[in-house]
Amino acid sequence: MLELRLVQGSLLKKVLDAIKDLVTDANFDCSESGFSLQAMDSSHVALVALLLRSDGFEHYRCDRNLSMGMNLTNMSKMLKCAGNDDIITIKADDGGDSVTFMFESPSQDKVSDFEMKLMDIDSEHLGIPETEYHAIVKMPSAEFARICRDLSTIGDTVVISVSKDGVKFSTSGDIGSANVVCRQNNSVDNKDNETVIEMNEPVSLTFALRYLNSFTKATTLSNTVTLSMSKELPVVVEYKIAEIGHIRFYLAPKIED
Amino acid sequence: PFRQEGLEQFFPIQ
Repeated sequence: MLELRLVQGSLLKKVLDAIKDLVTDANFDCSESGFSLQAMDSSHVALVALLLRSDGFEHYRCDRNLSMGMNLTNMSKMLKCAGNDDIITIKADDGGDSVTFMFESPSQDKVSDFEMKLMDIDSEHLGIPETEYHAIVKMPSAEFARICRDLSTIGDTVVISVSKDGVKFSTSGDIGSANVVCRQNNSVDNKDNETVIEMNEPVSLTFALRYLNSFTKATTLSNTVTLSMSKELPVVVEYKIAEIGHIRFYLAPKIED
Repeated sequence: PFRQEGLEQFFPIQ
């Protein structure tokens, strides 16, 4: 028996909006510690890892570990039927072949339930080691989204370079080239507006912009984003989900031959 | 002159 009650149901709606274009089908894993997902895109270049910790739910009952295969397009269709202020409860029986999403309006005068069929999904689970990254950049998520969007009008790939001077995003294409440099700044008024660079050694990596643009669909989940980079390792693009968890995207770098 | 590896090249399959 599984019953997860999320008061801020809009978070789940936003999570689905953030990942449904990257991943078609995925297994949601439910355990004592939380509700999680790890899935790769069809080309296995990008991976999304979601964690919603159990203590972030108003009510969290998970009698035994459960993996539920869901089509994210269909799940998104159902969650779109929830109001932004609705409380969402996810319910499933052990060994059942469906999951139920229950939506309650804040004033409790409207209750809906949507049942969705589950599916069997064979997916590879990757072991992602805890790593000390060479450079970690924290910046406003809207700024990162803007840079990715702007640069993708010029080129297909971006070089992200972190040095003591700041973080530089560079691209080039048929019509020309572009560089955007963000320097470390400290905002007294609002920590969300800060760009903070922690660097052990300079790092420069090249990525396909279309994946980064896809990741920025998570911008609505958090005012800040963190980019963690090490030489010749996938970048981690992390959006914290208020008080409850995170969504992390991993993207393999393009490597010079 | 770039090649794109899959994530399995970096992280072990469990």
